Amino acid sequence: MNIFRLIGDMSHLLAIIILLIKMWKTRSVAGISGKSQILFALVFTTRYLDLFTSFVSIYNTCMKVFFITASYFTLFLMYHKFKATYDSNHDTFRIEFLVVPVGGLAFLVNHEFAPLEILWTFSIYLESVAILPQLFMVSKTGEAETITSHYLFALGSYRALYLLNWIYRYYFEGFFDLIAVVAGVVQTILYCDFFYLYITKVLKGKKISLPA
Amino acid sequence: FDFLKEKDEL
Repeated sequence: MNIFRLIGDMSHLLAIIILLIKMWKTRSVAGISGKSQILFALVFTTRYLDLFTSFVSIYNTCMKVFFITASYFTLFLMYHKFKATYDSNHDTFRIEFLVVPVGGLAFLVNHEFAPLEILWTFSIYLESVAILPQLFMVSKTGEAETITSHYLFALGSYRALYLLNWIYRYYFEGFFDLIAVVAGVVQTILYCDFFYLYITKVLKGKKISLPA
Repeated sequence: FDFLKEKDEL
């Protein structure tokens, strides 16, 4: 464990908590893409299958349990409890156009042609594009609530911090995972224009309003 | 490169 990965995990944890707070406090899922939340639940499910087979640390296990539980609870809030506030008209990204190619790529490009490894690779590739429905929805609605912007900033920062974690681990531990790094770079790049808007607007007290 | 078989990252 290093400081970059720890802050990254905390940023990821914060993002999920911000989202749950937003939904619980406003009793609304307006502006949130259910499609992205489905992809995140799929990412955690396929990545944490080793939850019961390999024990790394208490921290690792607790975080995995929390991430999986929180992602399914988020789906429950979106598609059941606060379903009336779900904006399906603006959440129209065809996620099959993400899942199918990512699934194919995971079969072709992986470290080891074994079920758990291919599922892990699938979850890494899928996570790098899982935010697309959400960013697409923000561009379609033309604006995002401030708390949703904080959610996206924390979520985008987590993988950017993981990039620093991989640089650190390369130099100090000789650890390097090309698949995770490439997917992490793609994932972080997807947030770049949002990061720009967040830093130039939200931090100055304005709302994010994209040219619709 | 040393591909860590034991996935210790989240």
